[in-house]
Amino acid sequence: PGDKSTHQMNAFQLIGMASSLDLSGLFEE
Amino acid sequence: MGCVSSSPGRSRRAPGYEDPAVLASQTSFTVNEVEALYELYKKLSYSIFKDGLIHKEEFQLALFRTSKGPSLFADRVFDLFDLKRNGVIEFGEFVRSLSIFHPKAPESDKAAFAFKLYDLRGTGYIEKEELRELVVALLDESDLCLSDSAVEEIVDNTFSQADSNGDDRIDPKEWEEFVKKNPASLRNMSLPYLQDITTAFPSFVMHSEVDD
Repeated sequence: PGDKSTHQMNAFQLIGMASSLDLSGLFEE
Repeated sequence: MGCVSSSPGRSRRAPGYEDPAVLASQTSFTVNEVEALYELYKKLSYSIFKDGLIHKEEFQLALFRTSKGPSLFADRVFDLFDLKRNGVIEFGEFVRSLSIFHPKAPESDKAAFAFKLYDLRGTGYIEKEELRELVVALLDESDLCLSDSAVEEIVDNTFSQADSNGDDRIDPKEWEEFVKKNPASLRNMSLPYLQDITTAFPSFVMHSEVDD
């Protein structure tokens, strides 16, 4: 499970993929 | 018989409203951009409770477009935006916090915000258990699937890079060094939308009273 690129990320890069950390949703109309 | 509109009007200022010129002087935004952000702020802060303050439910609704269950990350971001810790995000807090996400904001500000975001228990360190908890929260809210051993490996590898003194926790200095070497770790701390709000979101722009 999980592709190779995911395994190569550091934990903080991985966490950065969380959609709830993407604040662009605040700007969508 | 008259009636009172519950929609946010131009003349009514939200509680906690601050002068856009003052906010512009303290952030990465121009006065016009702060005014555009005020239009966005009003929209968000009247989406559920109609009191001109952004509550956690309104913040989550805006982020996810639906009322979904608790999200560790959304909770953390809300709590960090809520500088006065009074359970709501006021306009000044909204602008000052979003300013950190401006592409031109200093990397050191972004790093400091991210550090607080990941320091779940507020100890002044990012501990290994906190990092593990964050990775598991990411897996819970995404379609990604990693085995427990893969999570352990990723957390251990990250600590081997970041925890230079080997005390099983990342301190602010170690974090600073780590993000300098791994800038992609701060990628979610920049919002391209904020580069030019007035162009990207013309519907939020009212007739400004000032020229930038």
